[in-house]
Amino acid sequence: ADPCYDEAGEPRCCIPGLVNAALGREVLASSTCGRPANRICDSSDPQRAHSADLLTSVPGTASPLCWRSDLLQRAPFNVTLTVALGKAFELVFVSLRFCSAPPTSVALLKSQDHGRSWVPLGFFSSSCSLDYGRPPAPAGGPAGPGPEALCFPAPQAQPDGGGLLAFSVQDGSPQGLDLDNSPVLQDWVTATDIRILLTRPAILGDTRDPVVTVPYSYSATELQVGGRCKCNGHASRCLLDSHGHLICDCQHGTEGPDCSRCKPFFCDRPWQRATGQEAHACLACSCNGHARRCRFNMELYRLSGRRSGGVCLNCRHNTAGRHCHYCREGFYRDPGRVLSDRRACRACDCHPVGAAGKTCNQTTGQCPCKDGVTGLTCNRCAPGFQQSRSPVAPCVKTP
Amino acid sequence: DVMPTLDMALFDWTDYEDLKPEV
Repeated sequence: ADPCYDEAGEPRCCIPGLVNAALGREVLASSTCGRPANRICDSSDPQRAHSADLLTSVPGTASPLCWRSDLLQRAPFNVTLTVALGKAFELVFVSLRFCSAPPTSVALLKSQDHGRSWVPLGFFSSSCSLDYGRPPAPAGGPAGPGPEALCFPAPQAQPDGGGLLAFSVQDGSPQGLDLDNSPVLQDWVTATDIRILLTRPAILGDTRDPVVTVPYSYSATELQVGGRCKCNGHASRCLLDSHGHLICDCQHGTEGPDCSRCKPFFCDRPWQRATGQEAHACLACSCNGHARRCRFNMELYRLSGRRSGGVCLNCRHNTAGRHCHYCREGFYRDPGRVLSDRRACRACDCHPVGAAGKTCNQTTGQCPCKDGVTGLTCNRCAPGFQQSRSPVAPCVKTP
Repeated sequence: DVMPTLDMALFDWTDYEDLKPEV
């Protein structure tokens, strides 16, 4: 069964499955130990390299297990981890498992433009107002009408010495928003890149000392970015294209990495995101097989009661009109052929002398005849008339 | 009765050279 079409072949909303979008992706860390090598970390030795890629490798397959930053001894203690997801995803959660005592201040950011600009998704701090100038997150989520980056408690140290940073997109979103019908929520969950900014080592607690007394490094594993490849309800899976780029396998007459536009010939109505109630498939223009291109006209769309706004371009086979549904001047419909036939329009072939013009009736093919002339193409004298020598009045009354 | 088709050869184009169709 095709998730994007029902049993009757009608389009329906379809979405890719939930995946860890960070799995196998390269992670850029602003600081990684082992260069120069020390007793426990050597970037040139695979057995002792604590590289950032360990954050997104398949769990349990790598050794060592954890990425480690360089030793931090004095401020600033900022270290960033950045992962590009390759295309837009709709986030569900982000999590990061710390291998040592978790930092007491973390900022979680996202980009929607492949790293050109960044906006916060949330903050995690033992002192929200001092670190980020924000109050602690209210228990019921944001008070405003839309999602916002809130400040949550810092990850707690676990008995094993580590800790877990966990963020759900719902944490920053007011209750009651529905992804299908809320553009602000759609915007909130959309990300092409994730950045985690670690800003205060656990060893400092809540203090802002510029120097740590004991050498410290951040250490973490299992960076998970739970989300769905963003296809706007028009694809059930994402694939790698011939250039190795992740793209949606677009259906419903859509195209683009995120199925966010209609295919060139599918512009009979505006592009829309699919919802659970309506697939909003892009519709092919109705050109009766006589055109390969069309354009969308909003005015015609409104006038049609929001049903059809496509205008066929470059009608071929001597057809004309918005849907290539009638014959162009100088041609008429052959009643023996269907409208989609390449030869549905026949040349008028009006007689150069007997006809008063070159344009025939587009339905009947009747040319306009001069006085006393008859026939579909005006090529004979009518009964009671005979041919004259004058091309201006080719038929005159029989004496 | 079906009338014969117009015979182009019978037309005198002397005064209507500018109207004469290209053959």
